[in-house]
Amino acid sequence: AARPTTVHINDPASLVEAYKVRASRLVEAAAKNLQGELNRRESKEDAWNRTSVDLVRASEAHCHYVVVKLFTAKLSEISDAAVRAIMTSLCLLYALHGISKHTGDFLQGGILTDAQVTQVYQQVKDLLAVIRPNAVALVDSFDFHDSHLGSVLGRYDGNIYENMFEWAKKSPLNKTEVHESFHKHLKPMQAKL
Amino acid sequence: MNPDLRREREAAAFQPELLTHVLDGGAERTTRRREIEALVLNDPEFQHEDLNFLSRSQRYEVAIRKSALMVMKLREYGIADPDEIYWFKSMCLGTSVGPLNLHFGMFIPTIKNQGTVDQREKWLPLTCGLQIIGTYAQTEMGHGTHLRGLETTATYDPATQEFILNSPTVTSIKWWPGGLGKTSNHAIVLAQLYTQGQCKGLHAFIVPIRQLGTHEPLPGITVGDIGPKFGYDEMDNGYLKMDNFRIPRENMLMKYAKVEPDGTYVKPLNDKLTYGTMVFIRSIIVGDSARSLSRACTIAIRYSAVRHQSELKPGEPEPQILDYQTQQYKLFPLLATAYAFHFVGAYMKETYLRITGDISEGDLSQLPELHALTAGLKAFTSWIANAGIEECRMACGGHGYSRCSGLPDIYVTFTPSCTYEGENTVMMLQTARFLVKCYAQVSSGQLVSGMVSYLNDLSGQRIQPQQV
Repeated sequence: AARPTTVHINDPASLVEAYKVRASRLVEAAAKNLQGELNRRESKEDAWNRTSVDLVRASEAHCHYVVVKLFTAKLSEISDAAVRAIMTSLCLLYALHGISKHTGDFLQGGILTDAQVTQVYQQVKDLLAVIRPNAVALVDSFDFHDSHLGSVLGRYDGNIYENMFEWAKKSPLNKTEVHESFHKHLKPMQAKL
Repeated sequence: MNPDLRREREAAAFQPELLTHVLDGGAERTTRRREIEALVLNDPEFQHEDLNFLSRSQRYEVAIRKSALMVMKLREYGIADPDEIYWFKSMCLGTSVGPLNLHFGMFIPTIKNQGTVDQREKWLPLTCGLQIIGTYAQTEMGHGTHLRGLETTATYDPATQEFILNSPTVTSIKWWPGGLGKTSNHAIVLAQLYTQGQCKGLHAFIVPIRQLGTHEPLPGITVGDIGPKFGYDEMDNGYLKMDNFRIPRENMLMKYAKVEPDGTYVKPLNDKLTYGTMVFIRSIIVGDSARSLSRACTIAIRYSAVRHQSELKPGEPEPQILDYQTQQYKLFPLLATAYAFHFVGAYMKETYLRITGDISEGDLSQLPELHALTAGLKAFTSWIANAGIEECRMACGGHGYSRCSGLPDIYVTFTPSCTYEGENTVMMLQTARFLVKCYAQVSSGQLVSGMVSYLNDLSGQRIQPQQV
């Protein structure tokens, strides 16, 4: 018997279920479309090709489910409460943002209601505000050394502008104040005009 | 320290160091990683001029010098653990790629995975000592992801017990392999095997291409650099044309498939086994997606905290652009994605090691799912990371377009992963083939396991839309 499942959009585990049902629906739809094409034509290669858009969508939904599942599973392994809290917000943002970008899949399958989708959009915006004060700390956690990051804009100390000016001065074009092309081309042209 | 960033760090609700430990897999691994990185950071021999100000030839030379230095330093420090080697190499190469990458990342693993015991004993010492520098030549000018379309031939001559390698057409010229143009003196060449008048499909052959010592191309070998690309300036992606070039029978990697001295062909246990190297590389690409997207997010979010622009409230000072909801909406889902892909990359690495362990015990039962999962996740993560890096560049406005931002380098170095090691759409279709097969199994009443076990419950999976 169909086991009714209710999606709680603030619960990562519940969102994993929603992604799971989306994936199985799209796999089933692709498989049935493929079977339908097979029934209509001799060549199984033609049938495959004429279903390939559905097949790619099914694979993407499968991979999306795998990513949400693995991200959610990781949360329980985080021992520090403050780190687990911010990672749970990130996990919810990842899963809900994914739903907001594929609402058709979740509505069509009766996985979420229209009202729930509206909630998802609002929840995504609320999570942006939750993450905002921790955004810099979250990228600091990647622990990229400046020389590995290779970026004046992304320097750990944030002293961007003075370093950008120093960087530009090193451009080979600045080796001489007047580039040799002035004397070779521009000056003769100016003399003739 | 820029005052904005200082304030941001003081306001954080958690300790970044603890999250770094989660990403590394423990505090001690973080400590060890930093020790390894410091060996490079504190070594003046690794310093060089900004690559952005060098010509292509100069960039290639810097990359070769650093790669050679890296090999010698790894030996000097006695670093042999794969993760530690990876940390050391990443710090050496920074955002650029190394001409020896395929030697370590493809040539050696392929010999390990597909060579017989004798072959491993003969070749591995030479490759580890870098007398032999190899690459992996699969893609041709006219053929890529569809391996069965490759035209290069290896015809067995029982009279001399040799294979004759040949590039029969211009489209069969090997094209793209990293390190092929000027660096390598050997290549593992994928070719259609012909023996006793029959084609036996794709197999791997170790082919010498340059004379040891002089490094001159061997007779019958035409090899060189394919010219400038969108990025990868330090990499000598090359071309290789073989004109009836003979190699000894022992140079065919024969752990799975064999050709006897008289030319008799012995089939491999499972034709997926030659995919081993690609599955390995695809599981690595998932981790690369995470690392590249993490780098881009780091740059864009730090810059967005420093940059002030326009006015949110009339008369007030220009706010940080990170305070605009639209900027947050661009960057924070990508930040979440970077973390998600990091955990998936770690899972793929563990799963790959576990299943290849089973395979060497002769248990191939999980190979189909591994093959399908790595193909799908490689495509899924690289497509999204690719678009995400570009989003981060644009989120930095005009300065994101300057090479000093580092974002163009991250993009041009990462974007090939959407087309190499299996073009992404083809990868998704390979995953779909596996999913459809599992669906057919479930429909006929058999249960499936692993990441597709959700299909077992198809009829039960009806979600009751919740009244809000």
